[in-house]
Amino acid sequence: LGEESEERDDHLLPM
Amino acid sequence: MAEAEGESLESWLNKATNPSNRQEDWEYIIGFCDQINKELEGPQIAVRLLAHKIQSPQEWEAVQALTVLEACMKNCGRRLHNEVGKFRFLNELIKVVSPKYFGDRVSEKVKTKVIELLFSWTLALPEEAKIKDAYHMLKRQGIVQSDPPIPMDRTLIPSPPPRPKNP
Repeated sequence: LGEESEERDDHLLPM
Repeated sequence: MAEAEGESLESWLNKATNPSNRQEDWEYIIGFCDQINKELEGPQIAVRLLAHKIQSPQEWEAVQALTVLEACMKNCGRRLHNEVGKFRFLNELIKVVSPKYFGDRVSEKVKTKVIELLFSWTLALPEEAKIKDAYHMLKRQGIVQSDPPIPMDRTLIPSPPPRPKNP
């Protein structure tokens, strides 16, 4: 639910 | 100092990281940890507040914030580990050490402590895969040359998680 979409949007900073 | 009922997380953290503190103030540091444990959204709010303080241009404020972070990791259990283990927070630590972001403006003391914390968590919290990802990325980028020595008191032993507020 909310947590899953949060998980999908959680990305490592581009370096 | 009298305990203040109903102090906010922000209020505790401001006191715990005040650049005017002559030394680390454990009453406020533990007060902050306790407040996290009391609030349903405590960990989410705490990491956002901590990230901001850790990025402070005032070294002593940032150093104290890192001490608070370390204390939280020991005292606030899984709920906090989960929040710290998200890229949303880890990215803020990466910015502190990376020359592409703030790394050139941040003192070695702060950067060293960030890297020590990250490395110690890769060992103590193997289930938090993103922490390992972030740390190994710093190594690939050459920002971390070699694993730092970890002082004995840094061995993070997670305390049992507090009783959850909601099932």
